[in-house]
Amino acid sequence: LPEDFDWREKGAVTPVKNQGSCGSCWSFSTTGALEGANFLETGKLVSLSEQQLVDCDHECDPEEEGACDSGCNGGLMNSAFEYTLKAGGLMREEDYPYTGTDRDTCKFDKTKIAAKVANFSVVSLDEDQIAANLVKNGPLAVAINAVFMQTYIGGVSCPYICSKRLDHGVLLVGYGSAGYAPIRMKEKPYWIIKNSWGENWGENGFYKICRGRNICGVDSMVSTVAAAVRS
Amino acid sequence: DTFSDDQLIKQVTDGSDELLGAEHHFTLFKRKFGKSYASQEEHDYRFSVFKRNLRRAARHQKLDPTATHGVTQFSDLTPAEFRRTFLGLRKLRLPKDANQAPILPTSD
Repeated sequence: LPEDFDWREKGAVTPVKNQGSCGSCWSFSTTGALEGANFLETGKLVSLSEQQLVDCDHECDPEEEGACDSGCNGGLMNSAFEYTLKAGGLMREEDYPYTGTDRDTCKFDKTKIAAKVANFSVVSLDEDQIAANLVKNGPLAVAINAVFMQTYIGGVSCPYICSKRLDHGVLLVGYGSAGYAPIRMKEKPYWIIKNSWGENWGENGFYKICRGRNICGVDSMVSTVAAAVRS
Repeated sequence: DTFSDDQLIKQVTDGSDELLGAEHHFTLFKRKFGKSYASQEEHDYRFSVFKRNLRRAARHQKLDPTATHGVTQFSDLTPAEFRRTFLGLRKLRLPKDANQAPILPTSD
């Protein structure tokens, strides 16, 4: 594994988006992962539609009653991959633009599919495996506890205590080997995470969180997706 | 060598330093993030939330010293409002039937 790795430098990451006042983080995490996978498959970076997921994806967990993807009220990335697989794919952002509101109608147009899911899977709770899957398969959809993100401005976040109760969907796009940590007097490796709260939040829309201890549950729910070649 | 930090730096406030200039910070916050409130009551309430969040940011800074914490676009929201409005992970566990990614070689 390389010591440092960043999919942004390789052109696999679209500009930071903004979910607005809508609990649709899960859809941004999903599109981000598929945008990266589609880039690996086709060599082209295409921004995909979160609004299609918000409006059209109501995939449910068969094991848990009422646990369904539900627009601004929340969802799960794996369910969204399942929806995308069943629906046939996702449209371009420009063909189905984001409004950040729940609507009753789904405007999915099958003739305008821009990216398809071939398969998806979850990655084991092992940081080397997470890094290997990131390097091999592209950006990963991950869940995190976002309590420290409400006040985060920059730097490598490495709280002494952080709940592992997952409540936010984000995109893992890379890692670094040495984020400077003056207080603890040592260099700290970190994950680079793309968020969906606009470029004015965090480090131009990105979050750095330290590696090594499943901080804020960042290693707990990691999903990788492969894109299918469009026919 | 005989001087400690306490002797070098004289405390001139009452200790609640994270709230020093809170009103000014709130004015800057409103301007930076284009915030406006419908009524004076709402404004006053949001200011009280903002002050609580300044204290919270200071706590986060102590707990998370390698990052910088402070005023963000969410500083006028309570933690519950923040969760309700901007977080949306619906389930806490993965489906049992989820495919497991194959183990990849990581040495060399």
